[in-house]
Parts: sequence; structure tokens; C-alpha cells
Amino acid sequence: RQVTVQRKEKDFQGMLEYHKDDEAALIRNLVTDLKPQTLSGTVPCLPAYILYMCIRHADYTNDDLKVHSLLTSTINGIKKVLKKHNDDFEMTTFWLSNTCRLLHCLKQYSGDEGFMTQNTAKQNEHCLKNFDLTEYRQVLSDLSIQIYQQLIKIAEGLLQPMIVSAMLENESIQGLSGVKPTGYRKRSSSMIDGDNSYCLEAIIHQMNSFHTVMCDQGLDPEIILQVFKQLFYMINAVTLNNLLLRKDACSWSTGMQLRYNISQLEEWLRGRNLHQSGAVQTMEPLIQAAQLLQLKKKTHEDAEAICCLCTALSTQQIVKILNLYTPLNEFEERVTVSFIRTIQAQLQDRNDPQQLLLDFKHMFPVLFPFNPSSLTMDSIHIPACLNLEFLNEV
Amino acid sequence: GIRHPRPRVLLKAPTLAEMEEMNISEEEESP
Repeated sequence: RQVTVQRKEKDFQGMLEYHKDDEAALIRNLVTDLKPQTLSGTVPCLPAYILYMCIRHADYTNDDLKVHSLLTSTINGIKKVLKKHNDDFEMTTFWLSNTCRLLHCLKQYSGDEGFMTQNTAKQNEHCLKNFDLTEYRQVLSDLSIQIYQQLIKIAEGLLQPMIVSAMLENESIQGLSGVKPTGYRKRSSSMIDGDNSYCLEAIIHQMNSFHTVMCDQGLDPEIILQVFKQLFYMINAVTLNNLLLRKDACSWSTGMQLRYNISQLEEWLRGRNLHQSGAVQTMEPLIQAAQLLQLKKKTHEDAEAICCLCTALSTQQIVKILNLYTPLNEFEERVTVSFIRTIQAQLQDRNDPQQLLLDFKHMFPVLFPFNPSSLTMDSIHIPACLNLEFLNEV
Repeated sequence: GIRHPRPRVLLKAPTLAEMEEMNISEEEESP
């Protein structure tokens, strides 16, 4: 009987080898020409893992020039693709996600024990052997900040035209339109055409879309939370600034509608498990402005209640809203000068900022907490659609 | 005894801005 000896295929050690001349094709196919949709259904952040496996092989062969060259070309490639798609939320998310993942890989497999606490024994075998890439990690971290800023800019650009009409002008509570102050007119925030108004659902729909894209692209959950905190701050600032400049918006009914809208946004955050992001806290000035519009504004006790409540609004902002406050009808009185003076006297010891309006372009500093992956490099295989057949699995 | 791994060699990296400058000058050179 003939015995056939089957040779066991050599184990894949999670490294990818390529010829130096193929570096340009690697960057083109994996970075500059890659469409995120090509990789739908594959492991999130696949380009980052492939790049790490290439770096690892160059490290394994002790080829510092190859490591330098690949990392520099990768970083320049990412910058090029971001410049070209500077208004594309999905593309920007895709590269934020991949840049962060590459940064996490360079930490997780650095050999630094502080980053190895969650590694399996197999993952520890996949650490870099020859080179310390700490300085490149700093470059990738700086690049991640740039990409994050681009992402926020794109998202704000999409949201901003909706904010004033959705938050202040749209009437979703039935029966409120009958109690609008006289002279109330719908205005458009940025469009010349007055018909371009949005309802709150438009904002929520846009937020859903942002959230789905970020989750699909495998963006770190901590970064997603920071994106929403930043966007909610902007909604708060743009809405409050408009309120502070528009007499027709300072009424009891707008306060009512505003509080309702904010509660819908809070509910959306809870529904998407984003309530621990600090997003609601950034809305506090607007929440208090809505309450201020609804509170009674007559007696000494009313003044005290307002002063106790409005801690996130400056004296200047409180006084401005009271001055602009427009009674609903002939039965409601205007806020008296003496009432406003009482408020000013009670708040005189506060050390408030001087400016009336909020800086709606303010950015919170972003943090990218280390997020190791449970994937092992030898479990990752390269789909044919990437056209990287020149990479050899080692 | 305990085997100590060989220390890794620090690869110096240019900053992001320096990398961009190098990239621009390379693009200018090659039409």
C-alpha cells in the first residue's frame, strides 16, 4: 500500500513581505485609491493590520530603511487621501479609525510591558523585535488629531444649517403655534431661500447617520463619545447664540418647544448608549435658557429661583434673555426693569465671563485611549479585492 | 538565569510638519 506523506503547510506567522519596488503599489491600493466600501464585510481597520504586518516583516529583517520608507509613505498617503476627500464623512472616519488602529498596534506590539497586559501569548510573539517606533507613534497621534478635527468640521458643516430652524423655529408641540408672540416669523439661519427649514428629526436623522458610519468603520467607542460631545456643544452654542440675539425667540412657547427638543436629543443619546459622553452636560446653558423662558419673572422669590437655577448662564446672558423676553399676549406682562435690577444685584458677586455669545467653534481636546485588539495577526488574511497579490505571507 | 531581550533601536522620525515639507519638495521636483 502506497503511503502519501502530506507536507504540512508552513504556519503563517502574521508577517507580510514585499519587494521594495512594490511599496508604491501597496500605498496606492491600500491607501490612496481605496474606497471604504470595498472592505465592507471584512475585519474593521484591515488596512491598519496589513500595514502593521508589513512593518513587522521589515522589523524582522532588521531593515530600518524599509520601516522608515513604509511609515513615511503611509502617513503621506493618508494625508493625501484626506485632502482629496475633505468633505467626505465616511472616508474621514475610515482613516481616523485606521490611523488609530495602526497607532494601537504599534503600542500593543511594541514590547513595552505597559501595553502588553491584555495580550495573549500568541500576540506577544508578534511584537517588534528590532526597532522602537515611539517617535512614529507620536507622528501617528498628531495625524489622528488632524483627522479628528477634519471629521468634526465635516459633521458641523452638515449639522449647522439645520440647527436654528430645528431647535428654535420648528413647532412640533401641537397647539403651541397659537401662543407665539405677535410678530414671530420663521427665519432661515443661513439660506437665502426662506423655505429651507428643518425639523428636529432632520438633526436626529443626521446623528443616526454619523453614528452608523462610525460604528461600521470600527472607530474606537471612546472617540465616538467625544465626537457627539463636540457636536452637542455646537448645537447648544449655535442655538443659544441665536436665542440671545432674537427677540421673537425669547418667549414662553419657544422655551417649551426648546425643552422638548433637548429632551428628544437626550433620549436619542440614551437610545444609542451615548449618554455617558458628557454631551448632555454641554447643553446645560441651553437647558437653563429654556427654563428661564418658562419661569415666572415677577416677585423677589422668582428672582431668587432664577439665580439659583441659571448657574451655567452668565449674568449678561440672563439679563439679555429677560430684556428680550416677549409676552405671549396682553395678559402676560413684560419683565420689569426693577425685576432685572434685582437679578443683577443678586448676581453681582459672580465672576462671569464678559462675552455674551458662546464660541461655537470651541473644540474640546481629544484623547485617544489605548485600545488593544483581541485579533491575532496570523488570523488575518488579505481579500483578493485589494489587489495586493505581491504581498507574501510569512 | 533570566534572558534579557536585546534593546530595540529607536528609529528617529521627522515630525508631521517636516514630513509634509519633504513631501511637498519631492512633488515639486517630480513634475
